[in-house]
Amino acid sequence: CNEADLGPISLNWFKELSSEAQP
Amino acid sequence: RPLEQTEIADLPACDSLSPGNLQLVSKLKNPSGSCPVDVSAVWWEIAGLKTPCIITACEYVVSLWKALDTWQWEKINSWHFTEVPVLQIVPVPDVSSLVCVALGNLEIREIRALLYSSDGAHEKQVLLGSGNIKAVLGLTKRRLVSSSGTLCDQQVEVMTFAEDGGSKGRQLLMPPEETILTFAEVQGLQEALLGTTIMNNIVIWNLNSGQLLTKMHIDDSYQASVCHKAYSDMGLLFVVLSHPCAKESEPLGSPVFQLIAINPMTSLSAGVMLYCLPQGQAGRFLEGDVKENLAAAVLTSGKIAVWDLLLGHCMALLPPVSDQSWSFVKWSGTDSHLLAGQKDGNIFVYRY
Repeated sequence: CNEADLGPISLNWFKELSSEAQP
Repeated sequence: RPLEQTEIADLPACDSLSPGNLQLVSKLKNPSGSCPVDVSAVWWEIAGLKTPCIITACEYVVSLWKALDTWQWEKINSWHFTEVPVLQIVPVPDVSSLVCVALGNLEIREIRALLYSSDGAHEKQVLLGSGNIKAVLGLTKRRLVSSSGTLCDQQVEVMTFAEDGGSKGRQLLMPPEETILTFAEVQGLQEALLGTTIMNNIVIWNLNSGQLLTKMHIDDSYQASVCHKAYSDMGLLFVVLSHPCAKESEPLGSPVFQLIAINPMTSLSAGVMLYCLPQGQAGRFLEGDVKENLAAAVLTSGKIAVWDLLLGHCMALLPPVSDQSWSFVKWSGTDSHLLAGQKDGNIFVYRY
């Protein structure tokens, strides 16, 4: 698949989403 | 030898188009009579040694079979149920001498842990949960996740096992506002748990904190997709789905499994690979199992098909044996074998 189609990628997505999500 | 033993069967006939890489090594003849529903391979401690065993589930009986030296099987214990039939076996990784089963009619009503020790002192069932259970999965680190209740009061719970099969602790995860169909662990991210929902969404939890991190919609081309495997790589989440509701008349053939990539930061997804049947083969996904890079499915045609997920090819097509359609298939959790079951109760063990 073309990575450009999926938007900006973060290798630390799990950590980033955990810090943004409701506790 | 006990009467309830197996025989070494002849290799089933494979047509020249589909010899595949499956080699029959053993046949387990289940004399229990009632309708077989599931099979699993587990480790069990017998006389102090961890031994590869097979668990078979019929409607009202779950049996434990020990491997003998000659690829034969000896039944060493059975657990009987009288009121609610068994729906599926729920193996729990990292746990030996214990297996869970889900019981119910159309939906799961109970989850039980089954224990047995060869000294006969600890043969028992432990009721782990009851009610309107929608989905259940055994997780690494001796854990079991289940979702129960209706949409308004849906509860997602992770239970950790104690040595005796009882509950050591329970933790609630934040429920999504839609019914969960299946769970999957995320390889490469030990503390992540994935769920698929009835609305064709994928949700991700943080198992440490119980947080619901994100809800991502996947392509509506295939409804009620079931997740068999998920892994995180290079910032993307890769998910192997099956499509029980896919039509056989798709222009690309019959997609049985699909690999999609999702960017969890943007919730955008893209199809990576469709796993279709070879030309000239018909059939839809009935049920299946994925282990590492191998996916196996029982098809509506009565055959079993095996794909290499990395190569994208269908590697083997196993026709019905003795005119008996296959009804379920599982990869062994103890080695690289495929366990295939028929409605008459026979279980075939293939080396791949």
